[in-house]
Amino acid sequence: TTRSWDYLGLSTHYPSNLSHKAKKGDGIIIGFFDSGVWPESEVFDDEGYGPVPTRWKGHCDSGQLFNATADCNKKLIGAKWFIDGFLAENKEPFNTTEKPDYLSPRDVVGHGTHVSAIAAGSFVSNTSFKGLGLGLARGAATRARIAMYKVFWNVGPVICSSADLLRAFDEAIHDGVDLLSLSIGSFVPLFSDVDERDGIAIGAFHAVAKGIPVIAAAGNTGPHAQTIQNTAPWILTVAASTVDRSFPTLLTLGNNITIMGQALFAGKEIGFTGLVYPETSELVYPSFCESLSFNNTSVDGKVVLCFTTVGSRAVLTTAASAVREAGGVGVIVARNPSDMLGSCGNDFPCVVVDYELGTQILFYIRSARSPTVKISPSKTLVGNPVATKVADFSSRGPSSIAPAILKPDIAAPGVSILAASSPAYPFEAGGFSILSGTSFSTPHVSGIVALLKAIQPNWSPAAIRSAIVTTAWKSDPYGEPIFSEGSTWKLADPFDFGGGLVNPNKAAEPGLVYDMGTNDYIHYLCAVGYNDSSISLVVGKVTTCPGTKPSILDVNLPSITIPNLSKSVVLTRTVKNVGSVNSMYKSLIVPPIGISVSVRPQTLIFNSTTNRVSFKVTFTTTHKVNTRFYFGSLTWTDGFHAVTSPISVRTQIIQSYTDDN
Amino acid sequence: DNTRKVHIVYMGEKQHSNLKLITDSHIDMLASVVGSKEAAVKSMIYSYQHGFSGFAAMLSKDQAKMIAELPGVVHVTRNQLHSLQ
Repeated sequence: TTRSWDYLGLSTHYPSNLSHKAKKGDGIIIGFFDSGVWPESEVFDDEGYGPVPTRWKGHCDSGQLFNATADCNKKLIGAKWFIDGFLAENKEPFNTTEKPDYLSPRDVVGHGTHVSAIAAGSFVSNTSFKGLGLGLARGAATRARIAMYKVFWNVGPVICSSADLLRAFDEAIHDGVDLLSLSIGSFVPLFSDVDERDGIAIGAFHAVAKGIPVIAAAGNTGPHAQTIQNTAPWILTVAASTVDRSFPTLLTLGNNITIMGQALFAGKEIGFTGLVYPETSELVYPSFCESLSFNNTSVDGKVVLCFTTVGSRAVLTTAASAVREAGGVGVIVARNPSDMLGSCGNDFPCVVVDYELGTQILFYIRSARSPTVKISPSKTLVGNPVATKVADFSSRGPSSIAPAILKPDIAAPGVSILAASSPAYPFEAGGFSILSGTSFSTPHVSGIVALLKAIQPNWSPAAIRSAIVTTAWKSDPYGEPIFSEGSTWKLADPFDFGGGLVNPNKAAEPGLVYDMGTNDYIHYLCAVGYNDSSISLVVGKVTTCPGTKPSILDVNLPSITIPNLSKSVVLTRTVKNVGSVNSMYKSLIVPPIGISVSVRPQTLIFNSTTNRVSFKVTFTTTHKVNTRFYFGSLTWTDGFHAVTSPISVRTQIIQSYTDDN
Repeated sequence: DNTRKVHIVYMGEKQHSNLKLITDSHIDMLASVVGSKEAAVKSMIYSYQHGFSGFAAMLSKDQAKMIAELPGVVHVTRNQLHSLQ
């Protein structure tokens, strides 16, 4: 990407950052389950790469327009495709003429190319989308190797089947990937953690049990609570935030008032031209962008204003198509949030404004005899004063399966991310596109995990997750608050961004980690009620849950979430020292409103014989009614490190009670 | 045969590392339900044998139920679709 790595502190200019310490991820192999790759993209350039790691057992498979020998190299070292489960489900051949795709690892929709480039793309200078977002494109781990497992197929929607997904897990584990990046989601209601219909949780469990971190998307069904996906505690789940970059697009109204919208408009200026709002004759319903009709309004050569409550990018293209077909020359879409942009193709301007500015434009239209507007090409604004927000679309916690397991774990940039694409994707330019989604925040974290794996090869997936969660930014890199986009804006909380915004340089030196292994996951499976025989089969050894069911609150997570506190509860955590051998940490508590929190012991002492210490935390509610979640934090600090766990507590005097709490 | 759908038979952590034995055991298990080894090979879509044990196969509802009751099987469920995000 051309901005997010600078924004996150991995600038190429500073030799002391994690990227340099980790030798840009050299030697690490990242596996992606996605829509394939466009191997000719410069981001897969392997110039200067050494031999493929000898431990690598994978390979590339040939297929339609994909020659394994010619298309793979020392950067793209694995490329396989799995479609049998999908074909068997459909019981008919896949017509790739009707729905363009390649029966090979080749990527037609551009998604897999985009995702893998974000995590591990090689340097490509002077990259932009038609001049917008100009910069040096690169992944986090520019020297990491890429293995693509194509499981998604373009059958209208781009979808994959669990059977193929599990095959990809099976092969990737065998091939020897160091981590797996899954920009994949399913649908609420979710399946349980040991239900293979989910496909991801079970495959991920076996990967994590073998030391392979699995990073997965939070999902795009936000901003509503309990919409989070990929909720298993062994998965690192990633929400999407904005970066400090926007694409302001000047709208000059005929009354000389200027309004700053946002767009990816790289065409020529649209000089003063007619501006219309296609109101119905009854004036009952506003003109929704998703269902524009122009029966009573001539839009030929004009710019159209419309309003919508739908946040998706598709609304932009739908409105743009309707206006273009009716002879219009541009569309202004009023909606909130207003930073979900998209190119509308052929340099057709589709400019987004919020409702406040949209209403100003509407009032101008209604008051002017011949309203006009001029649309200037979009500019790129980087740095201050662009604020960081958790994206509207990013799925929110708490988990609907296990609300005591905080999800998402972390947030990373996932809005208007510029990266490589497939030339077959209609909204690309010069091999690059700008896309938004938790699909694109996920590989940001995957790239960072690759760097962490390079410097700490022995850290478990849980230790890596802990390092990322406990060191995250609670405010943006400039120290400004991070907001949460939604129906009403608020400051972001742990159900929006988990530990916060990923801070790669801090994650490299967490001080302490909340480590977990298979026994901790067994603890979780027992706590949520799976039976002994199922757990025994899942973990491959005879397992008996304790007679007294273990508490899910004691799962050794780097976060504390208590969804049903009625009076008082005590929970236990264990931290492992990964910093200086001799060190002392003191606790610092920010209690949630109405909750008393105490920690014993208040000081943790580590030395050459003690590198793990347990502590207990007592929570007592003073609330007398069922409340919503309140948030706080527990920080262990030695003066240099700050190991912060987000705390979320909901008082439930009446248990299992729905009252919008 | 429209009554048969893709099912996933999940058998948890693999019990040994001999890949041929794992696949053979999957085919034998499937054959015990679909009637013959030939029918089992035809029904089998994938044999999962590296990261974990299990297989994907075309099964009717009744066949899926029968397999779910066999020892060593954690779950048998229908295939599911996923989307990019």
